[in-house]
Amino acid sequence: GAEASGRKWEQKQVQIKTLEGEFSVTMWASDDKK
Amino acid sequence: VKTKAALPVDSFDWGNYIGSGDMMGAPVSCFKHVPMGNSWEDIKEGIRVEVLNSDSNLPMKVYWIASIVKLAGFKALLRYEGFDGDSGQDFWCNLCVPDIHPVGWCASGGKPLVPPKSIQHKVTNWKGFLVKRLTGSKTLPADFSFKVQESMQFPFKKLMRVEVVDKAHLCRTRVALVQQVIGGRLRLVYEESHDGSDDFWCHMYSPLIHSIGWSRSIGHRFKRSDVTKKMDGLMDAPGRLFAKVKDVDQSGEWFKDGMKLEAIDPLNLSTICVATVRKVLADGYLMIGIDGSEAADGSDWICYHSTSPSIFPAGFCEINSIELTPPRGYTKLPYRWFDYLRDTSSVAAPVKLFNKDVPNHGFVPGMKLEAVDLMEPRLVCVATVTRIVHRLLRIHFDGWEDEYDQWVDCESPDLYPVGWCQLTGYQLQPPAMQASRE
Repeated sequence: GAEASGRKWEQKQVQIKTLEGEFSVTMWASDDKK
Repeated sequence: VKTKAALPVDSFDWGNYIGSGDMMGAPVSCFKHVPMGNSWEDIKEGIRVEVLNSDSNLPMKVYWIASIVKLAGFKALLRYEGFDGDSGQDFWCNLCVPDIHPVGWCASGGKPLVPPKSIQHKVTNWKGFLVKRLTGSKTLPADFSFKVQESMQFPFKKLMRVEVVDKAHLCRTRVALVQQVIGGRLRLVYEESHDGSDDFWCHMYSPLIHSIGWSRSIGHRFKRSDVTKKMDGLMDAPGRLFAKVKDVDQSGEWFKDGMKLEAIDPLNLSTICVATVRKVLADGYLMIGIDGSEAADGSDWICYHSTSPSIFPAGFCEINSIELTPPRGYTKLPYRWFDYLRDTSSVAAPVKLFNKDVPNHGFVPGMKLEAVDLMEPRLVCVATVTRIVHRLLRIHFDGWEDEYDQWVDCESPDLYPVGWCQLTGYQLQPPAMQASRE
């Protein structure tokens, strides 16, 4: 939910690229709703 | 009053100093006036970032994922993914310097992540390993680098004109020009200083600087500048750039000349002294003199706002077990307010007139930080919070005797998190070692 800082943690699909190839993982990152 | 000399700075490293043990750095969120001070809550241990892989023999720069093991101010102790419980390769870095990125930054730029050479063969399926380690974990906000850069912009510009306390006569102000801006700290040069050496360092939110015309507007003494012709390109710093003070209602009961109180001695910040309201100015400002050490002409009175965290009602020190410095020459010791008020036929300023706000500042005794030596305001030093009394912090300068300690308000713009000097390019004074002190 919303944090006191006015930022909100959201789940994001994050792309990862290694020498073996590219894939995605689900991570959390805060986002500035203002 | 003892002042510290600048020391050789070249070999101090916060990471080595803080280490991975119990020593703590004050969190960036304790310092609302610094870059990122209002957007650091989400930076926690366990967050993943993409950083340079220093353990690679490839000809080009490559990155790998690391997690934050420990935070100290802007600095973070990082551990590359794959080292698990092995702290041997942990390394410190400043999260706000370029080349620290949220996970996903490399892929967005088409750069492959490459694991450190020493653990490359430890894992056969790095994709599976990373999916397992990263899924559900946290990373930096996507706009982190942009936020850092944005917060490093400062509105004060070179050659802007301000009014600032006259360091040789605290009771008056003078016009000064902004000559340098570093991390929000201003190097001001008094306007009459022909060779530019008569300077004064303070933070842009310091209560000691004001817009042109402030002194006249509140009845504060002012040294008229003998510069008749205003240089081209000069402009008065706009009023909106300066720290605001609370509006106060002076129509009811208010401070009066002669009322007694306790105040941090502006000429010796390690002491809180018996003081007197010498003159009540407009907009809630007061001229305060330190009892027993006032020049006859009032030239060392200092202007404090009535909401200033540096003035206290009589009895504050006694209640909080703080040593109160009695008036110089007052021989009736131990000092007792009751006796002194009777002996001087004075009254104490009413407690209700003082600012009682205590913000949830977050400081804890033992925390490390970078603090201005307010007796030598150009020096920012390695320091420790050694004591906390409500919103008042006792700041100790590492390696120096306790007599250099200073009482500083928790919201003072002269306190900075670990790593602030590195981020802004300001020179940090390391802890004094016995040899260098001598």
